[in-house]
Amino acid sequence: SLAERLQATFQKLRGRGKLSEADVTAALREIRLALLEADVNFKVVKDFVDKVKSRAIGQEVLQSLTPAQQVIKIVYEELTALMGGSQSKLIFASHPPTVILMVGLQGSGKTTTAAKLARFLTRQGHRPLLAAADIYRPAAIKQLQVLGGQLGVPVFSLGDEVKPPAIAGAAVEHARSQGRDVVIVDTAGRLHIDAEMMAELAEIKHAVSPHEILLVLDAMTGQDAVRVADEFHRQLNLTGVILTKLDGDARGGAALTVRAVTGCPIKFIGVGEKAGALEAFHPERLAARILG
Amino acid sequence: IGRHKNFDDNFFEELEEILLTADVGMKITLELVGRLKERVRREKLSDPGLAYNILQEEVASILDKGTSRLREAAQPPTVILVVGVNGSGKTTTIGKLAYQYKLGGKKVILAAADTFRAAAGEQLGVWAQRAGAELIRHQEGADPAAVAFDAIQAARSRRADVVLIDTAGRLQSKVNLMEELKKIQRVIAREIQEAPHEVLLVLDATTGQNGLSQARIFREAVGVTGIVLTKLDGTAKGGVVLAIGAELGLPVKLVGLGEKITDLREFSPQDYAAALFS
Ligand SMILES: Nc1nc2c(ncn2[C@@H]2O[C@H](COP(=O)(O)OP(=O)(O)OP(=O)(O)O)[C@@H](O)[C@H]2O)c(=O)[nH]1
Ligand SMILES: Nc1nc2c(ncn2[C@@H]2O[C@H](COP(=O)(O)OP(=O)(O)OP(=O)(O)O)[C@@H](O)[C@H]2O)c(=O)[nH]1
Ligand SMILES: [Mg+2]
Ligand SMILES: [Mg+2]
Repeated sequence: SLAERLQATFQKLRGRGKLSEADVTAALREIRLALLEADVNFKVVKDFVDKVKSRAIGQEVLQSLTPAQQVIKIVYEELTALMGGSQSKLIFASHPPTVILMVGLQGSGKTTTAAKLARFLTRQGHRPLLAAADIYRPAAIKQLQVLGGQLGVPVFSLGDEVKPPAIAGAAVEHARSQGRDVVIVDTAGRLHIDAEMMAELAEIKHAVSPHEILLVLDAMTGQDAVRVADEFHRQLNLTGVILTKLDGDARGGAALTVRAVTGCPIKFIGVGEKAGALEAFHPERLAARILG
Repeated sequence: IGRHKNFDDNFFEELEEILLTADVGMKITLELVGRLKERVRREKLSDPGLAYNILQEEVASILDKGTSRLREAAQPPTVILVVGVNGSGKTTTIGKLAYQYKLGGKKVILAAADTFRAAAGEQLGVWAQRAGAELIRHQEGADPAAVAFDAIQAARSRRADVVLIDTAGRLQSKVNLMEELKKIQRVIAREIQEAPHEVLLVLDATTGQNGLSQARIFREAVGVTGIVLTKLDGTAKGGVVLAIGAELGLPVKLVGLGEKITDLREFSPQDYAAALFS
């Protein structure tokens, strides 16, 4: 573990009382390795390590801690501060319906997460409507209908021959007429470099002015997270992120990358395949997981 | 990296960044940089422009395992089990593969052994139709091993050439789900000697270092014989396949380059190595 590796590093150093530059530089080498192993983006790691370095040098080593533990404490606090500290609650419209747009790469968990959100909102006393705006993936509409059916949440669909922006617009109208106060729009997975598909998202946004645009990101995503997050944010102005498949053993460093690059809060985490497997995001827990 | 004037620290730092950013991982990155440094020293190289060729050779040699050809059974049917974590592209890959076999004049049967996820059977059904393959499906919640068993019986009685078995996505850390997969593999092996003839691990190119753990655990569980690297049409390079090749000896056999039925290609170590540095 990182703690053990740092301990070993510090065995070799004399530093006691205050953290010397030598102490910190040696420790940061291990920390950089741990963060890269955890899939945090290369440049994000560099910036983060520089930040920790300036905070750590000259710091008093607390009586109860070893130098190694002192550095870890600083790293853990910096990571937690970086990933937390902002509005991680859902934004609701002052006049319903609230519109939530789910976006992201292929296979990240958007459809499953849309259903999870619908269940979460229902339990909070809302009346959500799911909108099937993925007209491309085979049986995508059916998938959402099955999930909605299991939850007793209505699913709005115009089939696969009406364009997604029109489907989203009609879904919002339908919600108004049916007294549904939240519309969750499921969209097709797409590449951030697919101009046509990214333009489609911009059109959906223009059609329904979402209150939340949530990037659904797989926790096992590697270095590419920086490009994905940057592009989706640049083109759509994301309001939040949902990190999925955290019930696996991926360290989840992509979370730090996305936060650093977009400044967006992580609003929820997916921890399983069932509709109930959605949890609130706890920055200190993810910080510990990333550090390994 | 070709624009550097000599093999100085800046050059090697930039090379390290290229490799790490491609998800190659620290271990293999240090190895590749080390090998290059050794060659620079030994062959007294001074022009970094040569580095590209050297690196491409090194990468291709890590990935070259002889052949990307999928194994064919001595007698039909050839049975191919498709496994991997959630959302990696298994079902879509099976559709593409079925189409390839069909183009080659083969009779293909698809087994919908993902009996768990919403509309999984319907999704595979669409691909079966597009590829001109037959589908074997049970009701939702059925035993996946039973679907695999039925598909093999159907392949025998209908004289099919290939059976492609789709399974539910599962995270490798879920012991009970890995046990379910082992059971599917046992049932296949009991029915046909030497089967499954291929066990393909479908790996998303955007996956980071967790890909190595996926390969390790899936191989230990069901004897993975090859990797299908999907979504290479994005910006991710899937560099974790280098560690998988170096540490586990597993070859990449196929690459997914899009969502259409024709977006599947045989893996070429040379093409991959070239793309890594472009
Ligand atoms: N273990 C686990 N699996 C998840 C989680 N979220 C989603 N999945 C699974 O991931 C796979 C993909 O989920 P989908 O909801 O179809 O993903 P998607 O983003 O809608 O996919 P596309 O529409 O094709 O882009 C499915 O097998 C889901 O059950 C999670 O938090 N944990
Ligand atoms: N761009 C791109 N998308 C792909 C590729 N292969 C699959 N996909 C997409 O990835 C998403 C998930 O594909 P699936 O075939 O459902 O993945 P799966 O592994 O069967 O998913 P589960 O059964 O839920 O675990 C779909 O939107 C596919 O269209 C590829 O090579 N390139
Ligand atoms: Mg979907
Ligand atoms: Mg599938």
